[in-house]
Amino acid sequence: YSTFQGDYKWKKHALTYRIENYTPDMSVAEVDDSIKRALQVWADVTPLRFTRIYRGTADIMISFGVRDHRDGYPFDGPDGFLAHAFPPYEGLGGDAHFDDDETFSYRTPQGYNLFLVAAHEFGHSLGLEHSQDPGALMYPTYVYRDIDTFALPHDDVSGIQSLYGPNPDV
Amino acid sequence: SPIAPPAGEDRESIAENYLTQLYGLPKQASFDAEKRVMSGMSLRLKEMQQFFRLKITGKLDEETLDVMKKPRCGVPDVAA
Repeated sequence: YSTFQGDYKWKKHALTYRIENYTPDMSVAEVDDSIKRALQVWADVTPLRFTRIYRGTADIMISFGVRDHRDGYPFDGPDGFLAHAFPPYEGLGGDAHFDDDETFSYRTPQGYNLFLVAAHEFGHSLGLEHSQDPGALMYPTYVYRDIDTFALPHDDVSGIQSLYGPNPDV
Repeated sequence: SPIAPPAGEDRESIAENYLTQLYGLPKQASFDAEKRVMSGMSLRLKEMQQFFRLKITGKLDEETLDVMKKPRCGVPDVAA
């Protein structure tokens, strides 16, 4: 695993997230559930806890956009880049953007599974860089995994716990 | 009908875009800069090949190009 060089980690354990808009590929409930479960992947192994807010600025702002979406890192249309996220810092830090020119899916291998893409991006939101381990969630290329049996790979657990420590409730 | 660009040109374009976005390759400013960019591209290709544990040649081979074409996260692989 790898972490961003510098002190890129949240100084608090209670973080907020807000879903600013939705993809037309999935129902609102499916997007909500995918995002919630993607954050829970990280909460399960750390002291981090996530609360959803519906207005105002959250630590992790989540949105779907296409091409130039005004953050200086334009998307490239279908395939190629699927999403990106910023490491922890005030403002844009922590925010996750998904390329809405992709086709996202809920529980099928068709399209790009939003839960898997989001879980990867939230790794960046919390301070992880890309891993060189091809089996890691934080490996940069997309690989479909069975989401019913998904468990956060050891490399990712080690990475996130190097920043925040283990879950005290387990 | 329109003439398709040579395959080699398309490959270079894919590689240049990939390395510019993810490995900090400076955008080619002019024709005069081409040699410098090609040198920079070779270094960035080596970085990328090292990251993905490919054969480190600094050249755009098929294996490297295949990795570049895979769907992926848009965050750079190296500290930027």
